[in-house]
Order: sequence, then C-alpha cells, then structure tokens
Amino acid sequence: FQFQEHVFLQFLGLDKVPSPKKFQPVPSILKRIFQDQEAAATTGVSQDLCSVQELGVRGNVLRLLPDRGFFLYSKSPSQASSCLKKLLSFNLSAISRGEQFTMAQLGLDLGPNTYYNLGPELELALSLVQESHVWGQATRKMGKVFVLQSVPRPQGVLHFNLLDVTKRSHHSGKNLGLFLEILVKGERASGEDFQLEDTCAGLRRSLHASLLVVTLHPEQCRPSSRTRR
Amino acid sequence: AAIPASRASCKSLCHRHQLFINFRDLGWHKWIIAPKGFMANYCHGDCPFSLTTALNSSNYAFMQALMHAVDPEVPQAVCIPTKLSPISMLYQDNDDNVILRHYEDMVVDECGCG
Repeated sequence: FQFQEHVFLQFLGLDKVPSPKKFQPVPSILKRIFQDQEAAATTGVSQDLCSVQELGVRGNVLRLLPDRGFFLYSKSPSQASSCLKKLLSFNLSAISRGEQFTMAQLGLDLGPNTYYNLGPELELALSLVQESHVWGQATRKMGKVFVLQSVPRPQGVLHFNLLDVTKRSHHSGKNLGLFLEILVKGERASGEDFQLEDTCAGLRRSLHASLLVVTLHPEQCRPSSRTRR
Repeated sequence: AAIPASRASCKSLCHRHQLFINFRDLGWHKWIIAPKGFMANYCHGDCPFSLTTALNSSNYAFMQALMHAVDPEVPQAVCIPTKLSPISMLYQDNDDNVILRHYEDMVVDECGCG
C-alpha cells in the first residue's frame, strides 16, 4: 500500500505523510468555502473550482500560513513610544514554483477589545525585512515602512494586502519576513503609563498573525481568458 | 448479418458501484481535517452491443460496440464514468499550514459505456 499512498500524496502536492502534532484552528472563511463547495457538489450544481467567489479572486489552492516569528524586546527604556515589536515570518516553501499567486492577505488578530476604554491611541507600522545568511548567521535588514495606520477600536482582525511582497519573496526563494511595530500616538499625560503597559501586555498576549495565500495551479486551472474587444 | 444479442444479466451490466473510504481506516484523519472520507465509487460491468444505447452510452461507444461485433479485433466498449463531481479537501501539512484545495472530477456520479 506504501506506493499508492506516495502517489496520492504527490497528487495532493505533499512529499510525505504529514504528522501535525495538533490541528491548527481552521479560519471561518476556509470552513465556509469548504462547506459551500461540498454542498454544491452534493446537489450537482456546477461550480467554477478555479475561482474563489468568497474572496473575489481566481485560484484553486488556499493556504493559511502560521507566523513563525518572535517578539523583540528593546533593552533601553528610551523607546517608550513603542508598545510592541515583533518579527513576523512566513515560510513560503510549501508553495510550488508553478503556482500563480492571486492573493496574499496578512491577518493580524489584535484580540477582543483589550483597550476599549483606555486612552492611548495606537498606530501600526509594517516594514519588510530582508533576511540573509552570512557564515551561518542570520542578519536582518529592515526595509521601508509600507503600512502605517491607526489601530481602530474595538480592534479585532486587521487585514493587509501583501500580494506583491509575497510574490517577490517566493520568487527569490526566501521566507516572507516583516517587522511589525505598534506605536503609541502623540504625547501621554502623566499617570497613563500604567494603563499603557497593561494595554501593550494585553496586545502581546493576544496578537496572532497569519497569511492567507490563494494560488492558481496552471495545470489544474487555465489562466483566465482575455475578453475580445 | 444479424448480430446476436448477448445474454448479460442485469447485475453484470455497466453501472456505478458505491465505495466509501473512511480516512480513519487509513490513518489519514491525523492530517486531513475534512471530509471524513472519500466516495471512491467506480464503474464496472459489461457493455453488450444490444444494450449500448440503453446504458447511457456515447455515440462513439455505439460505433465501437458495432465494430467489435463485426470484427472482434476491435476492443469492446468499456464501462466508464460519464458524470463526475469535484471534491474539496481541508488538510494540514508538515509546516502546520492549513490548506484548502479543490479537485475536479473526483467522484463518480454516473457510469456508461464509452
């Protein structure tokens, strides 16, 4: 039976039998798409398997990549305006060369209303990190900030379109590395430090990042035909 | 010359055979999140010339069965899927990525001679 299993895994795009230690939570969007496809197949409704209507893009493979990054803690207390710093890292190696990217959306879950009633306004900054390995040591070079936005309240999940940077990282065979910083906006009144520390600690606890990638496998789906004039 | 009608019983005629594979039996439930199993239906049975038109056959199958009756060197029409439906699979790979993938033409819904 080993041989057939190997063939089946190849068909799924896997090298060997996956052995996850525990199942990752499945995001509601993937659950919904799966249930819709299953219902359509059962009722015999014809469906375009090469487009994801729920997301408005073409594609037949959807992947949710977990963040493999880590928090950074600054040694000097001088950077008091910084609430949270984290390197985000997404391993793109599971995506084969032939697949065409149609969507790459970063989801940042900032948790439920942790600072709903609190004063400090927060700002989120995202920049690209270029990782290189010299003599076995990883060095990181921060790029320009490409997202800078106020964090709304209540926060929940924020989404960012990272299609271009993800494509570029995948093309160069690298992981997608991002530097996330949450900053405190403006001056703080005395006595607000305690509240702020609470807010930042809460954010660090609840922060969860993932990258939703949609790709089109050209062997299974033809590229969209151009309409004639 | 008239072609003799074959005496194939109804059971041996081309039709869909239902087969469900439970992923748990294969140990695949450890990485496939959904569905729980796969409908591995298959087509099997005879395609006698006399019943080619009745067995959900293509025009080509009719012609092939006719040719086979005239010249046994020509292969018989065979029992094949005539309607297939897709499946979606939700699974987790070794990098802990959650993957949703759609596969076309995976489940046999109907069979016929072709």
